[in-house]
Amino acid sequence: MNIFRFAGDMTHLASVLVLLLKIHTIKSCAGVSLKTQELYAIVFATRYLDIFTDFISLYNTFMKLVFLGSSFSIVWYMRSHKIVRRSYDKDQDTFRHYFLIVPCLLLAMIINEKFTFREVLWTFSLFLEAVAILPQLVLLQRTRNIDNLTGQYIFLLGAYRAFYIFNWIYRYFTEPHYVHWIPWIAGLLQTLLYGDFFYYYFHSWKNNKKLQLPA
Amino acid sequence: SPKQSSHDEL
Repeated sequence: MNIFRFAGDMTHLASVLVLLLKIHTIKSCAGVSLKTQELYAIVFATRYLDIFTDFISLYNTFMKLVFLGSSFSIVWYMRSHKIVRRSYDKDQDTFRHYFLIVPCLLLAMIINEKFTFREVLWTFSLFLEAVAILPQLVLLQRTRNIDNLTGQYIFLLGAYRAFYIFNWIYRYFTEPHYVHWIPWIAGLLQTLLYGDFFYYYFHSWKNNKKLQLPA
Repeated sequence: SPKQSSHDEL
């Protein structure tokens, strides 16, 4: 464990807790893309298949349970909670996220470190995580505005993956033979995808005005 | 078998 990875995990934890807390507190999910939340639930479900078979550390197992629990809770709130579901804007959240799942699955069948069921799903979860934010960014473009909590959610998500990149650099230089191109490339792509959002988020924060994403 | 190092991350 290194400071970058710990900072990344804490930022990631903060992003899901910020979102869960917002939805639980104000009983509204306005501006949040259910598609992105469903994709994240799939990401965690396919990445943590080894949660009961391979024990790495209490921290690792605890965090996996928190991420699984929070992502599925958010999906449950948005789909089934009688009050929250009313604020879900399904007419705007129309990104066909299955168009992301199939290519990621096919790509994971081709590019992976080992062609086993768990390894392919683990690789699939990395590719899917890289693009999972797309429905949320599309929804923001459509609704043109972003309330602070959703902005913080996306900002924290982007920051978590940026911290992980520093973690991979650190591990590359400190651990011999630590080379894993797949998570590195997927993680870099994911961080770049947040790039333009960061640009607009920073400028709106600096000029202290509501975030206006370009159409 | 030693846990694959890339799978020890979240």
